[in-house]
Amino acid sequence: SEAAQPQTYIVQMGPAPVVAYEGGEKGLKSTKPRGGAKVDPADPAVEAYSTHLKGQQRAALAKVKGGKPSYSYVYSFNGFAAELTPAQAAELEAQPDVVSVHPDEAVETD
Amino acid sequence: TSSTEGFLGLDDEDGLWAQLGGPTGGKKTPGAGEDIVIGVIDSGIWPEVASFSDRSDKKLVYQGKPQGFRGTCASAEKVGDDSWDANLCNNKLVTAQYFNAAWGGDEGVAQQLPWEFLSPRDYNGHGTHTASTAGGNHGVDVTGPAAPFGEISGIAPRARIAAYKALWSVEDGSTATGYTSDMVAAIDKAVADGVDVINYSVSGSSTDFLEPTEAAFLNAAAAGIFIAASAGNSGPDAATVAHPGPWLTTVAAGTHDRTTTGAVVLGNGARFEGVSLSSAAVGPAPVITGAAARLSGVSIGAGARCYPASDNNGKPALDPAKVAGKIVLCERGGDIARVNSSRAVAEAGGVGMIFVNAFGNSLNADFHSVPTVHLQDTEWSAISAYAATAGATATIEKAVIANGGTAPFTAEFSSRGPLVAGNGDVLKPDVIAPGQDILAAVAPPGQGGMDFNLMSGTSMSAPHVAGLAALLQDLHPDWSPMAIKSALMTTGSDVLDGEANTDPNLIFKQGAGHVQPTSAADPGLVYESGVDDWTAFLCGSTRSVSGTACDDLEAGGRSLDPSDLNTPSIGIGLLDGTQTVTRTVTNVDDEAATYSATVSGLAGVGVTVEPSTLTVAPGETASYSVTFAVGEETQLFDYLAGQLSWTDGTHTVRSPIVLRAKQ
Repeated sequence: SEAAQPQTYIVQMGPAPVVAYEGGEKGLKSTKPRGGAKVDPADPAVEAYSTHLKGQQRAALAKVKGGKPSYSYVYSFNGFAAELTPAQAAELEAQPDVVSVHPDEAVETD
Repeated sequence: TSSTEGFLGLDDEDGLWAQLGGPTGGKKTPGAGEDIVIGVIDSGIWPEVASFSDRSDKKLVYQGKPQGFRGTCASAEKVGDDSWDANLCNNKLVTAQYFNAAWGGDEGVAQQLPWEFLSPRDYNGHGTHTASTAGGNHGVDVTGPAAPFGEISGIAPRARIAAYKALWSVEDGSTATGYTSDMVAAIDKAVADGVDVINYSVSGSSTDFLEPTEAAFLNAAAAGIFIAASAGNSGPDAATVAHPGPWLTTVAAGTHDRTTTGAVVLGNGARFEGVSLSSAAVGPAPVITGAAARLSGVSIGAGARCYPASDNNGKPALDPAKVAGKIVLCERGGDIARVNSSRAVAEAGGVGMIFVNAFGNSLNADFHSVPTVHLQDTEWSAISAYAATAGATATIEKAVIANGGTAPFTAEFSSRGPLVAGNGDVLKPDVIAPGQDILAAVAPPGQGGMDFNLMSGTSMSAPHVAGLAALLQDLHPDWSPMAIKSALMTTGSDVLDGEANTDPNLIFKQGAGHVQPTSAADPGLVYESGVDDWTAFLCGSTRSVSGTACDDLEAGGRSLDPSDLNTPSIGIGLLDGTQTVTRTVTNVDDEAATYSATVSGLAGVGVTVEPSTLTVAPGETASYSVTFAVGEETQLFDYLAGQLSWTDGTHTVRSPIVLRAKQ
């Protein structure tokens, strides 16, 4: 029964995150003269793609009737973190749009 | 930091700072790292430190936010029950945010870590240390016990700092921990905000290229952000290096040339030299071992290690009646903070501490509660035998702080290759930089009330490289993160550990070598790679990539062999007979040049570089291949190493090579 306890998982989805997205009518162009992200979250094209990704994330989670997500990631990582049972995590991993499901792991200073 | 800028040559006449207008710039002229934003994902920030002030003599010296940077400050922080402090940010510290959903949000942190700030404010001190190392202001006066060190400066002193707190501290400040889900959130936000460089002094996977933070960093790098990450502190064991992604720069830790020498002289005349920051001598005084001075009911181990109550189930290990007025011999204990033992000695009335490693750990200059000298484990038996004799005494000498010591050596704790992920086809760490006994700003709550402290770790070496990346991006705005990484790697020098640079043990410690910023500013050639290259690499080294993407790349003629990734190092996990790797270089100089190749090392392996000379126009690329062939004399299954250097008479572009041979 311990193994069935919910825990946080990080779910990576298939479509590219915002910074790697080059499609769309307008396309995404650098707003910075050097370095830095190529995206401005306030740009309508970026906003539309972000909304699209978040919708896909919600739909994936809804299919497994999972717990409340703690994060939705869209810019450098397309996915979300949510509390799930191992069974729900396995179900998610089987979805075609899901690349991987990682248990949330502890990290520390070096 | 107080001295590593000098050690790295940043303040030389022709150093990077001078090339960029100086460490502070002028009234209307930019300075070193001007307007580059360094995102620091760590334990938060102590904003009152002068390293993060946007003023000098009360005058504003930073104007607004850099163009295109969008980060904002977390809402003002809560102090106590009902009041709210002022905004943490200013024009130097352009962003401060925090991430704690994995702890259960503010409520979860308040329950589990009641001492922590529910804000981006740093309790631990680690985040303040890494941020001030990478991009703190120049010429900040050091106060408190560290005052004899003078001033500190960040590596890129005119850079801006964006602090993302995702690590949360234990009460004694010995470490800070977090969860991957919060770290990815911080990375995602830093990318959205538009930082130029990310420093990540945090542990990570050694086996998985697509662990979530590594995957997030891949896209961050694709977006033009340079990422410096700690190699880990699991040395000197082999195969311990973390952060395998070739899109980030993994940094090992070395020593630098500032020495902090101290010594203890025993009553029998024996003198033992080690590391110390004792501002005054103490003794001769009676000397006693911690084990002999322990309270009744305390284990010998806890006594020997001089545990304070906080590390010994609430009961101090030392008996004040036995310790008062004496110098105590303590063994460095497990994971407890090194300064905790001297605190226990002070609390028991001791006047000094002889602190001896239990194993072959590094020697560290720490600010202790009593005058202390830190010695190698090999000194234990002689000192403990003497301390057990009747009437034993000792004198701890005043420490001598000096620059110009022999350096760099690899820090004992620094994690080493070979990299577990990728089966030897990728060399990690990438570079080595100063990471032992680094003085920088800290947060007082987790650091015994100090504003400045010394810390050691690959956490300290990574921000040196993050700062250097900020300087190189300032100098060369058109360089990609991989060009910066390449420049730092191909111009590296060797550490002084004693092995040849054709010894795999040395390469697994230093990667391509110790960073040399002045040379990195003018590397001649660089090795570039991008998303398609990394995808091909992942196709060849892991099955976690969509088969369609891999098929498309292969159909386009791209090699999926991980050894073919266009990195400034060459790794072949298993050379079976003959293998050819290809590389492409880009001339980033403003003149055409003809380079010639030389290869050293790799005894018994046939190596052919084709072509062996390359003529490359400015901005143009040229490709070459290197064929490795197992010979009858090849040593099989052990790692072999060598160096490939391209020289044009002005530049030397050096790549380390490691391989294992099978026949």
